[in-house]
Amino acid sequence: PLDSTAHDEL
Amino acid sequence: MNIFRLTGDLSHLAAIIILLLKIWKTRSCAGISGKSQILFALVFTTRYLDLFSSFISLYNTVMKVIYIMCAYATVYLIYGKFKATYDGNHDTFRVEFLLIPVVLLAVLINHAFAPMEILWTFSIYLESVAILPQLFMISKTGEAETITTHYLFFLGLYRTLYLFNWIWRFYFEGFFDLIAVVAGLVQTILYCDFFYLYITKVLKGKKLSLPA
Repeated sequence: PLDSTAHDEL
Repeated sequence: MNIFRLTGDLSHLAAIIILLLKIWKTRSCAGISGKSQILFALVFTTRYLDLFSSFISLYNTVMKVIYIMCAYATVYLIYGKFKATYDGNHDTFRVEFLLIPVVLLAVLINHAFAPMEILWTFSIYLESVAILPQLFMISKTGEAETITTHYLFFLGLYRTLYLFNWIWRFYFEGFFDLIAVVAGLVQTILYCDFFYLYITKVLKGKKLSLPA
């Protein structure tokens, strides 16, 4: 996800 | 997912497990900063609230649950079961000097002024300084058990690997999160002194003692 509020990291 | 992020997560998991096993096996939390562990539990709690609202992958969900459970189990062992071995006299870092600036920064500098996003930003900023009470405690006691240095090594290595993960994602996915990168850089820089001591002493079989 390129938008910076979809946090896909731990 | 890339190799840097995967090995970073596994390094983080290793650190968490090493600490938990150290306390459980030796039935002692001597030399461990309970304050840092409370801060880490706070980091995971504020960052992983999305466990209930968004599903990213099984791996993501499982790891978050493991991190949160281990973090609270560690805090419980330190302040509950093995409280008698907790070295409160040396665990004296004023965490309010961390929490207040981190809260202010999270409110001022974030990607979106929304509750979940501010909590995430708070957890990112807090994680970058959460190890300070532990490093401060080691500087006060002047030494650290070897198993504790392995815990710190893997904990420091995890965010260092994440820096490479972000380079990878920028280059291959065009993904870039300035807040996470800056906080991750600060976090990694705080370990540099420890990394130097770990590599020059502990890896040569010596005990980690300060002043170096």
